[in-house]
Amino acid sequence: SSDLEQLCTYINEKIGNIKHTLSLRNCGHKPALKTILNKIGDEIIVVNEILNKLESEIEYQEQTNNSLKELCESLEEDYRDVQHLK
Amino acid sequence: MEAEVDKLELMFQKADSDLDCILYRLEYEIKNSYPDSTGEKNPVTLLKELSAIKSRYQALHTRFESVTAGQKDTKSRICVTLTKTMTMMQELQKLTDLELSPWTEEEKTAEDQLK
Amino acid sequence: ALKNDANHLLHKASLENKESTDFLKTAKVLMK
Repeated sequence: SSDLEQLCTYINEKIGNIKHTLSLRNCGHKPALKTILNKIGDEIIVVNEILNKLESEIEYQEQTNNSLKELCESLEEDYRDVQHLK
Repeated sequence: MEAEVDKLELMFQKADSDLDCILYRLEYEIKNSYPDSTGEKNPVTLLKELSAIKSRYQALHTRFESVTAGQKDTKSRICVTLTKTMTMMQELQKLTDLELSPWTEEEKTAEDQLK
Repeated sequence: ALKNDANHLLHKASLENKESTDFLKTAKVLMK
C-alpha cells in the first residue's frame, strides 16, 4: 500500500505542477502581474549574487579548515615529541 | 489478479506520460507567447530558476553546516593539544631545572585568547 | 524569505571565517 501511496503522491505532484503552470499561463499578459514577474526576475539575479558570495565564503572556510587540520597534526606531533622527551 | 495488476500498471504509466505531455505543451505555449525578444523571462523559465536557486541554497547550507562542524572539532583538538603540551613542558622544566625564555606579551595574549 | 535566509547565512559564514582566521593566527603564535 505504501508503493501505491508513493505512486499517488507522485501523480498528484505532477498534477499540482500542471495547475501551477496553468495559473502562470495568463499572468504574463496582465500588466500588474507582468511587473511582479519582472520583480521576481530581478530578485533571482540578486539572490544568485548572494549565493555566489556565500559559495566563496564557504570555499575560504574549507581552506581555513585544511590549514587548521595541518596545524593540529603538527601540534599533536610536537606533543608526542615532548611526551617522548619526558 | 495478475492481469488486473498489469492493467492498472499500464493505466498509471499512461497517466504519467499524458501528464508529461500536457506539461510540455503548456510550457511550450507559454514560452511561445513570450517572445524572448522582449528581453523578459517567461514565467516557466522563472519558475525553473526559482527552484534552481532554492536547491542551490540548500546545497550551500548543508556544505556550510558540515565545514563549520568540522572546524569546531579541529579547533577543540588544537586547544586540548596545546594545553597538554604546555603542561608537559612545565613539568619537564621542573624536572630538568631548565630555564625557558619567558613568554612574550604576544604569546601570553595568544594563550589567553585560546583559553 | 529565500533572499533573507541567503543574506543571513552569508553574514554567518563571514563571521565564522573571521573568527577562524583569528584562531589560526593565534594558534600559530603559540606554535613558534
